Amino acid sequence: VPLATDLGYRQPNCDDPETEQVAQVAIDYLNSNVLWGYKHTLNQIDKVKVWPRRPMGEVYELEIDTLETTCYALDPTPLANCSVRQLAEHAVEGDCDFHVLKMNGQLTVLFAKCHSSPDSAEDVLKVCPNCPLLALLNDTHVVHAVDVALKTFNAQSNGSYYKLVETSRGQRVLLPPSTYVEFAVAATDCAAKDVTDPANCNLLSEKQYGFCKATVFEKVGGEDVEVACTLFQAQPQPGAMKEAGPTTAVDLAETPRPPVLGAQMVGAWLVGAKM
Amino acid sequence: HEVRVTVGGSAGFSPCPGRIRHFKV
Repeated sequence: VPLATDLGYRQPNCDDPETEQVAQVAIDYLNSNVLWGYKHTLNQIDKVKVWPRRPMGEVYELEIDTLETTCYALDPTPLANCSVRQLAEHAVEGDCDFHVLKMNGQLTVLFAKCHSSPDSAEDVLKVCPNCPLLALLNDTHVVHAVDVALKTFNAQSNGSYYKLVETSRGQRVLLPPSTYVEFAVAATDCAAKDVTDPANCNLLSEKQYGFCKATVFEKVGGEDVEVACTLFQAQPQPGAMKEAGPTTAVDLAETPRPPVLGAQMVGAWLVGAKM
Repeated sequence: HEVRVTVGGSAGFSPCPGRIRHFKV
């Protein structure tokens, strides 16, 4: 590894096992702390600088490109089993900056900042001219589809009444005319069959999340709804630190909420920052 | 792969960015 003594840092190869190990710790940290959207996987290490740290250790400054997977953020499925969202599904990339401390052989994330953005419509249509593009999350068809799908799911449920946590994806499909949505739900203290006023139903203190995929087909005089939800057995603990070390700290209060229906399905999230 | 060479210092050879694991968006 070349040393850059005059610059104060060294620059290992982006594909060095050393760099990749640090990047993987960063990705694991990201997925352990992200509270909305989808898990992301490593796509490319853009830059790496390694700074000496006083009194001991080194700090890796990494720039990483990620890709959205199809696993919801709170899905306990290991990242290795999550599929990358393909270009035809309208892929979403993430640009991340990490600072990772290596001390006594232990890696600790000190800082993480990511910004996600969908592929351009032009690029998607280049690969797949008829593929549905991502719609705005506040698109009336998307909002309606989620509402109808959740009502359908609750009407068929023998268990808890589920409330919407987040709409994570929406696509308008031209043929057949329909709207495809993905959204997260959480169980309440109400039984689905007994609910008269959902406002009186509260999320359980020990959250039980689920993730739904639904399509609402437009028909003359009505609509057809197909909805399938996966309820997660174990409640993941968002923000639970896997890394150890006295300098590790995460301030979840700093974690922004999901993008509130912006002009694009774009989000940025600051996972934690403390040195 | 893009290969960057830093000149005018001892930073030397820095083969970054690394490989693309899936596809570029």
